[in-house]
Amino acid sequence: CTSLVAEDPHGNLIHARNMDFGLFMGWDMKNHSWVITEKLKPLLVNVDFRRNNNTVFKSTNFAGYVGMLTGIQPHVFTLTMNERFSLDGGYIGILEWILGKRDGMWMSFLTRSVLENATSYAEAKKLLSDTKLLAPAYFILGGNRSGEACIITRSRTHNLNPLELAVKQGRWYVLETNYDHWKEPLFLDNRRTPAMKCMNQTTQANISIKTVYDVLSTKPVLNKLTAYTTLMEVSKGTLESYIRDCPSPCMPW
Amino acid sequence: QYVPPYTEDCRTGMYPPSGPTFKGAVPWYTINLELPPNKRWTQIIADKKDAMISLAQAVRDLADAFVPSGRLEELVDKALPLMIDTLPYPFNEEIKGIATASGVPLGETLLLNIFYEVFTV
Repeated sequence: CTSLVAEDPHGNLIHARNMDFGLFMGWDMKNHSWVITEKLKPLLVNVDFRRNNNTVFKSTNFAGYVGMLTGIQPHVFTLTMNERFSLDGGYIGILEWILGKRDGMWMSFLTRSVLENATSYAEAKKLLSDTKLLAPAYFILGGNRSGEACIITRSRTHNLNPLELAVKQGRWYVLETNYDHWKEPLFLDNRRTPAMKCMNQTTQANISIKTVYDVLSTKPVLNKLTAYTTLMEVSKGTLESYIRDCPSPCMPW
Repeated sequence: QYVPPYTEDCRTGMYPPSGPTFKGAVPWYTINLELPPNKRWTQIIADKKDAMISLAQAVRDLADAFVPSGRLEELVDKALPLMIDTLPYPFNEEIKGIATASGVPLGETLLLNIFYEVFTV
């Protein structure tokens, strides 16, 4: 996955992501594609979750999956999550759960609860930072005010080395793939450098939904695992998602 | 660049989406949170039932490729449903509703919902 939150010169926040899923889950030799990634694409839906006929939050989902990976609470905050691989992975959390130790939260149920119940950027940030999880994860959170965006790197128990937007110091966007931001990405899977190169080339003055879509359409940020691209603008309360394809030649991840 | 990682110059003018990297817009649905949890996803699943069955079959094929004896599939279908009521409300009820509406066995529907935790390793 690649997620980013960028602030334009007027203080508007744009949050976007490529959802990459299906690594090593069956390679289709004929079509040069990942089997599960292709099976997931027809399941994509945007959902407007309503209560008392008012929108509570909106999300992009795979039908049949009740948790949330991408969502917006209009005019309040935006949220995406990226997978964080670790030897202390979710299988340990699942084992603990089966054995009756159930003080951790399932990742996608937490994001759903936050989108449904949090009333501010600060509350969402606290819940995502402090709630014990069954599996490690990256949460990318954006607010609705200048400077409100962060990457929350989670182990199952801790929030590690959070990264915040800092426009005055020149950090007008935060960007996360699937590696800790304070470490180099795996050399075989470096989507961070090309994505940052395109963001820097775009410049803050020209950042918009359109130019962010350009960044997320550049290989290898766009790759064979990319199922969809989502663009969100919190101040307008908008979420738009597009099913993607990466014609060959294209990186498998 | 025609060798891996197939890096290219930063794209421009891709929006509005069209061309070979665009496969379509994602359709919109509404979910009423005042409905009982097991009814919330009924409309979506009615429209996406075939795609969901096809995904479940693909996962089954993968499981069979790794464990040809069928033991893994058996474990998912028999053991995982025992876990459903340990999951927090309303997610457990929503998953039950999806399994009923789609016809995909409860264990497999549950597996799809905990894929993330299973695959972070």
